[in-house]
Amino acid sequence: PRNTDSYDYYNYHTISEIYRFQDMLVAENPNLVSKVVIGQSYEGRPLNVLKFSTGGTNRRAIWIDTGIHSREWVTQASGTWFAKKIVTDYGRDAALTAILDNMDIFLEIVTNPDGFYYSHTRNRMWRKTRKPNRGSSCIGVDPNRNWDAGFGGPGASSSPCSETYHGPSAHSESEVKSIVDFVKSHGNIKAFISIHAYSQMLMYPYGYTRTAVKDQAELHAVAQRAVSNLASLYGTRYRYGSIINVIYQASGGTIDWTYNQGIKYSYTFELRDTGRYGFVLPASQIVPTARETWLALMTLMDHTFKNPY
Amino acid sequence: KETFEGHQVFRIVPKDDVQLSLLKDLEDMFEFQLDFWKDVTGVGTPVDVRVPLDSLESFKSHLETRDVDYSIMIEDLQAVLDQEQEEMDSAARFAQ
Repeated sequence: PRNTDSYDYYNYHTISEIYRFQDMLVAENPNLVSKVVIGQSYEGRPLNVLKFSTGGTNRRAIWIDTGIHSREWVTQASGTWFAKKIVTDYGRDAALTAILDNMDIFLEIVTNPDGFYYSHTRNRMWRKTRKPNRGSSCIGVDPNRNWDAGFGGPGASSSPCSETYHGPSAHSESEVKSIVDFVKSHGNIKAFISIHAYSQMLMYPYGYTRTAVKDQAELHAVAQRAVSNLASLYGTRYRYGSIINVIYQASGGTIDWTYNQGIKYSYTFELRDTGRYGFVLPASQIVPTARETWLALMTLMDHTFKNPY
Repeated sequence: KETFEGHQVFRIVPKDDVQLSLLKDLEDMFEFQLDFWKDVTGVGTPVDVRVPLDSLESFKSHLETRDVDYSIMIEDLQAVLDQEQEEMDSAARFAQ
C-alpha cells in the first residue's frame, strides 16, 4: 500500500508491513502522530510506540499495547486498526477529540516483535520472546509473567520450556524492561491497557494475589460499562472482573505492575473468540473484533479523561 | 518451519475438583508435549490444549480412563493454518 487508506485492515500482516504502516501513518499525520522507539528487542528490532498528541508537555497519557503474546495475531491487527481509527476520528468524534485535546495516547502495536516475526516465519503458535535461556535448549520467556509484581509466584513456571516461563529475573526481557523504563520516565500515564486474545474477557488487577485492589469498585463498574458498550455492536459477550477471579492466579503480569506503579486504570483484554479458532482467528474477524473493542477502549479512555487523579 | 500436521486442539471442561486437579497435573507434565491455549482455571471453565499427533492416542486414553470428557475444537491445526496462509496470500495477490 502507498498510504494508510489503501492498507488492508481486513488481513493479517508481517512485521515489516506493520513497521511500514507506522511510518506511513506518521508521515501522513505529522501534527498528530509521532514514532517513539522505546528500545530494542533481543534480536535487535525496534520497539516502536506511536504517540498521538496534539501538543503540550508531558500531558496525562493513556497507554495501549497489543501483541505481547506473538501468536495472538488478532491483537496486532486490531492495534493497527486502532491507530488508523484515532487519526480518522480526531476532529470528528467529540469524545476522542476531547481526550486528545487534553491527553496523549501511546500505542505499541507489536510489543513482542521477535516472537511475532517467528510466528510468521517458523512457528505460528509461538507465544514467548526469543531470548535463549542459559542452561536450556528451550527459547524465550513469557513476557506476561516477567513483571515485578509477585514475580516467580504461583501461576508462572520456573521451567524455561514452559509457555509460562517467568524468566531468570523480573524485567529480564528487553521488551518488558523498555516499557518499564518508559512508564517510569514518563511519570504521567493514567491508564494502561494491555490487549491479549482469546476468550473474551476484560480484567483489572490483581492476578498474583487474592487481595482486592483499593479501587476495585470503580474498576469493576467501569469494566461493566465497557463490556456493555462492546456488546452493543455485535452482541459479543465478555466476562469481567479481577484477573485472579476471572481467569486464574498469574504472577508477574503486566497490569499488576502498572497498578502498583500508581496507574489506577490498569486493564487487560482477551479479545475474540470463545474457542472455535483460538489463535487462528480468521482474518474476516479482524475488523469486527477491532470495532467492538474500540467501543470498550473508548469507555475506558473517556472515564480516565473525565476522572483525573 | 515448524508445522502442525495432525495436531488437534481439545476443549476440556473440568466437572469437579478431581478433574481440575488432574488437568493441573497435566500442565506440568512434559510427557504429552501439551500446549495449553487456555490454562486450567476452575470447575466448569473450559481448558483448550493443543495435542501433537504423536501424543493423541495416549492423551485420549489418559483422559478416557479417568472419565474426563473432551471435545475436539480444531481437528487438524495445520489445515487451519494452511487456510489462514492461503487467505493471506490471496489477499496479497489481490492487492498486487
